[in-house]
Amino acid sequence: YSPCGGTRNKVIPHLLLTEPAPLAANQDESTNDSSLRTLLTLCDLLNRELLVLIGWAKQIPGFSGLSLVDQMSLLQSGWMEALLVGVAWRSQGAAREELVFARNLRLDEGQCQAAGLADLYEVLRHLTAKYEVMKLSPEEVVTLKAMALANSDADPVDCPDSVQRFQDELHEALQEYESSRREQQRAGRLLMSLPLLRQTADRAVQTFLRLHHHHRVPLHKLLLEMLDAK
Amino acid sequence: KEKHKILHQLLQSSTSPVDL
Repeated sequence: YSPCGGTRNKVIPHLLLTEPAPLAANQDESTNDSSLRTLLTLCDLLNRELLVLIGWAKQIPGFSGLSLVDQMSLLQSGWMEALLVGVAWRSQGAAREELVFARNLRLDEGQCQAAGLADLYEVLRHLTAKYEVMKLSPEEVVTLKAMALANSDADPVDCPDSVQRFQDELHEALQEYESSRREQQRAGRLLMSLPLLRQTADRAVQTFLRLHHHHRVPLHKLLLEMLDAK
Repeated sequence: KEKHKILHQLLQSSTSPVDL
């Protein structure tokens, strides 16, 4: 695992092991409107990804030790950030600057515009470009995802000390990983990319809420519940 | 927590079926 002679910290290897396999999209066939079909297919995928994300969160070391209230709060504020780390990672190097939501759901700028996702396209491409320049390793991606959840600034926090410990353990794992690669400055760079991730996720949440409330796009129950929690 | 019923259920149990 470590090119520099092993590391004591087991958090990142555990995150790599428990990283869920990417889901495939189920093409919606309820409408002839191709843009609406794209949107419904995407919302169905997001709903299933959310379900997987909740199961994944429970496996992050330290998460299940948090109070149920804090587990809920962190997920309610951080879920979109955690999901978008995956989308931006998959979209790296994609042809025609597509957004790769799944291997069988790749949307270019025109398709996003037609589906009412122009705003989302713009911010997600920006995030993807940033990660591309940083040349993230898989270890960094899984850690970034867990940190996005841990750092979601949920308010109020039920047990601040436990949440702080949860954050510290992930931060420590990242620092240990980067120092084992002799690239200590990367931990800071990764942390400095979190504001853009937060901003991108906020725009994504606004986009889906607008589509649902103003354009009556039907959403699955779990996705709607999590969007409403924002 | 009625408003966040599904998340609550999913976190409490990994096995109980949830209406999505």
